[in-house]
Amino acid sequence: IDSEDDLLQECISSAMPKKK
Amino acid sequence: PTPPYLKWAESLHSLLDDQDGIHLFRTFLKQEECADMLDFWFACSGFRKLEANEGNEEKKVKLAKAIYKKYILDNNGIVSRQIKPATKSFIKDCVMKLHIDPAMFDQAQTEIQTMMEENTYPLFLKSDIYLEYT
Repeated sequence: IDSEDDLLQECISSAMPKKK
Repeated sequence: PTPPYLKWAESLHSLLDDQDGIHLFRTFLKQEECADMLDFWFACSGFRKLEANEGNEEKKVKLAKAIYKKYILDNNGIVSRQIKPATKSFIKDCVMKLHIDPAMFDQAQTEIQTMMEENTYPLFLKSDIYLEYT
């Protein structure tokens, strides 16, 4: 379950804009 | 130059293109108990981006299942309630038959985006959180 959550979190972060 | 918080008021996309904007919008959504909508929107974008690197089929399947389980399967969830039944069964079909496609969440993402544009985003621009920030 943890790794599923980690995967989701990683996916969400990957779509966010990088700090300008 | 235009301060970022004024740009946020131009469109949902300008808001979601700025880290501080996202953070503030998420704080507002959390208060309204619908932060999952924003997380789902980003998860869909992240999932689509995975296509670029080949050789991670297993990861794509795992991720598609995880997104489906967390946001769509539970009919009482905030995201699930905003997505049309036809869209949900399309995604369910993709997951069950392992037809994993980079665009499989696109329609659901559009429906959630429309919901945010018409509802939570205008409310955010009028919220105390935003006004205090400005």
